[in-house]
Amino acid sequence: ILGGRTSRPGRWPWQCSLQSEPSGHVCGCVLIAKKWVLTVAHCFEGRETAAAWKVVFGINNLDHPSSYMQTRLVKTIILHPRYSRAVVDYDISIVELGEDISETSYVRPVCLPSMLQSLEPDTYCYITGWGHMGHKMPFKLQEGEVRVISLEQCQSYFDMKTITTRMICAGYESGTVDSCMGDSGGPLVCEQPGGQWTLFGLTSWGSVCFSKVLGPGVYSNVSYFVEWIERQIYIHTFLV
Amino acid sequence: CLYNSCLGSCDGSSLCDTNNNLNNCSQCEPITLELCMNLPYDYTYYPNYLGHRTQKEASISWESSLFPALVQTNCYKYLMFFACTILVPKCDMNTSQRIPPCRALCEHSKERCESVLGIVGLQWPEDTDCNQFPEENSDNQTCLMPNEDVEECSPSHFKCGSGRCVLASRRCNGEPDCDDDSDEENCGCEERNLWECPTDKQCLQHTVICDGFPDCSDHMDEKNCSFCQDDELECANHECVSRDQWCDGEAHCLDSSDEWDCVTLSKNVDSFSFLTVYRSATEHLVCGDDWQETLSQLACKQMGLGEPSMTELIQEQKQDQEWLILHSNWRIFNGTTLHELLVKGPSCHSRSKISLLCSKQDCGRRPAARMNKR
Repeated sequence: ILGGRTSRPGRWPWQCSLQSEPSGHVCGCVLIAKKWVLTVAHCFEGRETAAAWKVVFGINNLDHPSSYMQTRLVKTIILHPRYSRAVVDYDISIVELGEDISETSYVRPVCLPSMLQSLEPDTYCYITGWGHMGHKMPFKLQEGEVRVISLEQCQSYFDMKTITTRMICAGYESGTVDSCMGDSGGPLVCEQPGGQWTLFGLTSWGSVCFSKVLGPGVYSNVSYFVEWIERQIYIHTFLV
Repeated sequence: CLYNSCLGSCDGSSLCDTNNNLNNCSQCEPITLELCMNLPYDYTYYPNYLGHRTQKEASISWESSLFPALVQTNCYKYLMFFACTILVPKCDMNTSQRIPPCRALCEHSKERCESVLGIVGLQWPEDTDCNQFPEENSDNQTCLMPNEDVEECSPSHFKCGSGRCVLASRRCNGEPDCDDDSDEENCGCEERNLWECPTDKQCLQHTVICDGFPDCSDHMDEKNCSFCQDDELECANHECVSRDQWCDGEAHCLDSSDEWDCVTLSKNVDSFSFLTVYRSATEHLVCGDDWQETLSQLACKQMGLGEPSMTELIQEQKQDQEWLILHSNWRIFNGTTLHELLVKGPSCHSRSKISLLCSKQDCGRRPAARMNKR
């Protein structure tokens, strides 16, 4: 996360770290139910076997396992059938854990939006992750507040790509607060009236964020995929 | 490798060529960078002249956005060709060596286009010092120069009638970008060999028609995709399955769509929500005879909701109601769906239907982040 700040334990209990040997942390991910996690499809490029992965919850510092930490193996990886590597569209995947997590104050699921719930431009939301900070990779979870921007305005930043309804854009023209490599699959969450946090985006792509940062970040639009997510969870829970 | 540096290890992925031994480490790899898929050569060599180690890295690089945008300014006819010779350098299949652009090609590109970048406060990419490239025909070192059939525009561009290149995302975007406005001509879906949604006039690739995912706002792209018999129903992926198999607890469609949304809560006028099952694609009420609380829990869980907060048996007034009743041995079934435990019944003795309220799954709260009074 560029331009963010170090988070505190328990502030984002749905944030998880998708890990694979020998790299360790590869991508972010988001807990949506006791046995189910969301991340983006491009994290699995070239490594789509479930056995190669594990998911770590309840940590703030990647380097210091906390007493709240829970680790689960991956049972199933479900990539969206329309995921396109070339244009990074339909960039979403559902991960089934080997066994349920135990819900604690530090490991809890986030809410999913309803299909009709969409984000208005100029809404402020949070992104979190252990990705690049522009000058280094952090150990501690970083958080940043970003502003949602319209798809039309977003298209103007990315001449070479087509911004689709499967995407949400958030950040700032100057790119001061943005997600970066290693944040992929992590959450873009917004607080709803009543204090509940809802997941609207998964960090997906953007312009180069090590230098010359320009333009907002692009997130997979979770509202677009809610029906697909719920159906996949139903199929893999009740129809196996 | 024994003779030259090899690509990184394969991480045990099956992608590795099994006879990859120390001697024949080929350096050449097919070009996959969309931007440079129309070059007069098909194989490239990494790392490239900008220090990118893979084509994936090149595809998200600053330069892969900069050059196509710069090409639109028409500053140099062969700029796109030069950009590709450094983004995806040609690889000589015999020697597995990379072949550089000639110095003149680099110098012409830089002379004509660097000033254009200066206007918008950008610099020519640092790693492209032309002196690193050989002079044309210098001591028979081969280097690349464009010939007359080199494409000036990349596959990510649209070629204007005037010959200029504008980015494909600007084609038919409602704003003229070509100097002759040709990017806003022939914008009908058919003229661009695309499929048109009847209502919202959206243009779709033919590949997504009848693929099981609706794209038009009225889902017309997923209509009339298959012709099922009268006693059959169409799956989301357009297969046909027998009506009797719909919501019978077992997936018959390859995409399991015959088992989607089988158990729901239907609202009625006085806002009771009655447990309803869509057996054989017909709504059925569930008879309350022998009902157990565990069945209410299964129903709520199956609908992706939390625990049941209320279960009530309500008298049904209608006479000709179609009922589903509990299978006599439902207790021995395990790990199944609720509707698999139900069978069509001639009657419901108690004539009572099930009114059910499920709580929502608790989510989105963060108790540890509470403000602690000091």
